[in-house]
Amino acid sequence: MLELRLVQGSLLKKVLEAIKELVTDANFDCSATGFSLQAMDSSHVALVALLLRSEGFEHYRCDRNLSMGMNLNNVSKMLRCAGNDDIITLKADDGSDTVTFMFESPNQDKIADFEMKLMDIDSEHLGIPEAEYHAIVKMPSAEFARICKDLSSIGDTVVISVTKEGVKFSTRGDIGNANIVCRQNTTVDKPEEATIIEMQEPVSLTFALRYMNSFTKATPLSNTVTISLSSELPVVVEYKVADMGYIRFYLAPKIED
Amino acid sequence: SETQHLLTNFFHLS
Repeated sequence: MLELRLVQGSLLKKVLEAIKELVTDANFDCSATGFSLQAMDSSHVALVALLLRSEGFEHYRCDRNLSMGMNLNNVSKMLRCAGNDDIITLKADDGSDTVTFMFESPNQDKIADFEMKLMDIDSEHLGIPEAEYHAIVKMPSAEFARICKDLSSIGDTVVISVTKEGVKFSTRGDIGNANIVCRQNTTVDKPEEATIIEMQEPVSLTFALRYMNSFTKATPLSNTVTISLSSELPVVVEYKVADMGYIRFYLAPKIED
Repeated sequence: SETQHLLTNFFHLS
């Protein structure tokens, strides 16, 4: 028996919008720790890791570990039927091949349930080792989204370089090239507007902008984004999901032959 | 030119 009640149902709606472009089908795993997902995109270049901790749910019942295969486009179709203020409850019986999404309006005058068929998915789970990152950049998520969008109108790849001067996003294409430098800036009115750069050593890596743009679909989840870089390692682009968890996107770098 | 690496070059299937 599985029953997860999320008062801030809009978080789940935003999570689905954030990942459905990157991944088509995925297994959602439920355990005592929380509700999680790990899935690679079809070309095995990018990975999304989601964790919503059990403490973040108003009610969290998961009698045994359960893996539920879902088509994310179909989940998104279901969740789009929930109002932004609705409370969302996920329910599944042991051994059932369906999951039920229950939507309750805030004043309880409308209750809907949508039952969705589950599917068998052969999932490939990657072991992601703990890593020490050479540079960690925390910046406003809207700013990062704007940079990725702007650069993708010029080129296909972005070089992200962190030095003590700041973080530089560069691209080049047929029509020309572009460089955007963001300096550390902590003298802002609100903490979420700050750009904070923690650098152990300079790092410069190249990534496909198409994937970066896909990650920025998570922007509505959080005012800030954290970008962790190490030479010779995939970048981690992390968005917090309120105080209950995170979405982390991993992207393998392009490396000079 | 640059080669797009796969995640499996860095992380192993578990």
